[in-house]
Amino acid sequence: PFRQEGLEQFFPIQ
Amino acid sequence: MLELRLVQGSLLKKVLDAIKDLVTDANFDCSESGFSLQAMDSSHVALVALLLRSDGFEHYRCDRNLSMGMNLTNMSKMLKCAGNDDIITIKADDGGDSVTFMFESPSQDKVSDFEMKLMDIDSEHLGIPETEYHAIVKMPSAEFARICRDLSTIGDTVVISVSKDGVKFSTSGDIGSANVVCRQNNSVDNKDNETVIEMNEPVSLTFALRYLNSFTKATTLSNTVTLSMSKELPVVVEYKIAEIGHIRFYLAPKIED
Repeated sequence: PFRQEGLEQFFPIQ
Repeated sequence: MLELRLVQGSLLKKVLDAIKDLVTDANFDCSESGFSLQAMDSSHVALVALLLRSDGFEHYRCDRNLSMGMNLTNMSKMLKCAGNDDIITIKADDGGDSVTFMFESPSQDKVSDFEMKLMDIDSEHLGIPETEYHAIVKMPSAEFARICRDLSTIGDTVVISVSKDGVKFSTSGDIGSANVVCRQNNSVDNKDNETVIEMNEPVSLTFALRYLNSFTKATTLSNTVTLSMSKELPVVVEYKIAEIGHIRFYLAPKIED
């Protein structure tokens, strides 16, 4: 019951 | 013109060993402040951020900011040709399409240079904000590596929970489950053997073990590792590189649906 988000979900793309 | 002379060349060899399996191609950025890299793995779940500060080099010349795209497998092949005691100098011309690694033996009786072609790499740069983390655990890097390796024989994911009692690593799989708890301890003799927990509030996060295992390839760079965690944020796994900088790995947590 887990989902794996990418890091872009947490940190803004510059 | 770029010329960076690193007396302890083995550090660069170790850095490459630590990241080459996680990231295939990466841009090394060179500026007045230092030699750095930020790159994500192909699934964009893990990120490595390397900084080697300019003042950690014996000689550091970087006339203008330069970004050099390198294939890390190829770079690693070249650095493997350097002796562990060799001094490594990285040289490049502005706008050139290659980089040269020069290896000097400690007694200066053998000098080698290896030229590697650079490549154009399109990569996304993420802005990582300075954050106050809910919990920061400092522990021996070998202990962390051992725990990740052991737990990955049982399960695919680990729950890392920090409470006032300590830091708990838990996993489960087809054959059973396992918990490892490390309590805060203070070592009088050796600070490197300490486990130190700073906690503002308890935090519990779930991660894929295969990435953490990959990060532990940096264990040779530092006797200690720091895990910084906040609720629903990527963990930061940091290895300090003696007197010169750090390598930080960021890993996105698995989030319960």
